[in-house]
Amino acid sequence: EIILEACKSIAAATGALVKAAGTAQRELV
Amino acid sequence: MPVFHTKTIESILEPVAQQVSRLVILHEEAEDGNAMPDLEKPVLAVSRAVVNLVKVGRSTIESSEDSLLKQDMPAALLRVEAAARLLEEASSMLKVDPYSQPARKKLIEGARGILQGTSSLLLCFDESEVRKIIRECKTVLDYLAVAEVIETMEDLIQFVKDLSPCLTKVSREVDHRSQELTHQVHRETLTRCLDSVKTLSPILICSMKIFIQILRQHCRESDEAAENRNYLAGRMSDELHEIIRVLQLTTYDEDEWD
Repeated sequence: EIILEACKSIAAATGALVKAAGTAQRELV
Repeated sequence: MPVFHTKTIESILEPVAQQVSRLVILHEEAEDGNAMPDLEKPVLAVSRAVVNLVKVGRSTIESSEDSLLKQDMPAALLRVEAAARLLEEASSMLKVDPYSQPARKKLIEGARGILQGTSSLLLCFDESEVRKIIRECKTVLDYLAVAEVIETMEDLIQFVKDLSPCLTKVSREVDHRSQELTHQVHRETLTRCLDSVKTLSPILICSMKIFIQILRQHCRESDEAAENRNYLAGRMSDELHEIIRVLQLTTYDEDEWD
């Protein structure tokens, strides 16, 4: 289904964003 | 205990849910934090994905005949859109001040919102798919209700012709659904009930045939044959009702199974 693919894209993009944001914090912890 | 009730939803949301949880922990442990990197590009990627989802979601709503999906899905789309706006705001604020605490909070809130909105949307869609399977189950139930008025071989042949494709479809879809579920007890219940339905259906047809033959011979035993046929149709109906009940379960309340 197309809607599942669209959700997969959002999840992947959000995952990449959160990872990028988390990397800088991880260095401090 | 699984958090998501289907393997598809789990495969989509579980990795991002873990990332968000990790970010929240990191944020709490390093309250002052390092300078945030420029998040413009990844936020833009999320925004683009959201625009696409909203487009696809609206098209799904328009083409669907499911009134509950039409009612529930728009709120999930709005939630995802609102979360994307929070991420955009956070990105802009971090450009000005990479140490901004409100921006970090917005970032986490936005990521959580995307997760929750996408989860709601997937749930809406999944529930709609389940309702389609339930409709097929109810069609079989309707046919089973007709079993007790079949009194000729011609009608029985027609009955079998009508019932068989529906039963095959239910069997295929429930089997597929059971494989999709992450909750083992639900999965096993569906498999067990479906197996019973598949075992009982040829026995029911046989009992209907015996009833018709006895009826033809004007034998007294026709009452007993009718009772046997009704019992089998009833057993099949009970199993289908149980399938319908389990198909609708999305929670993991173990007390229910005690």
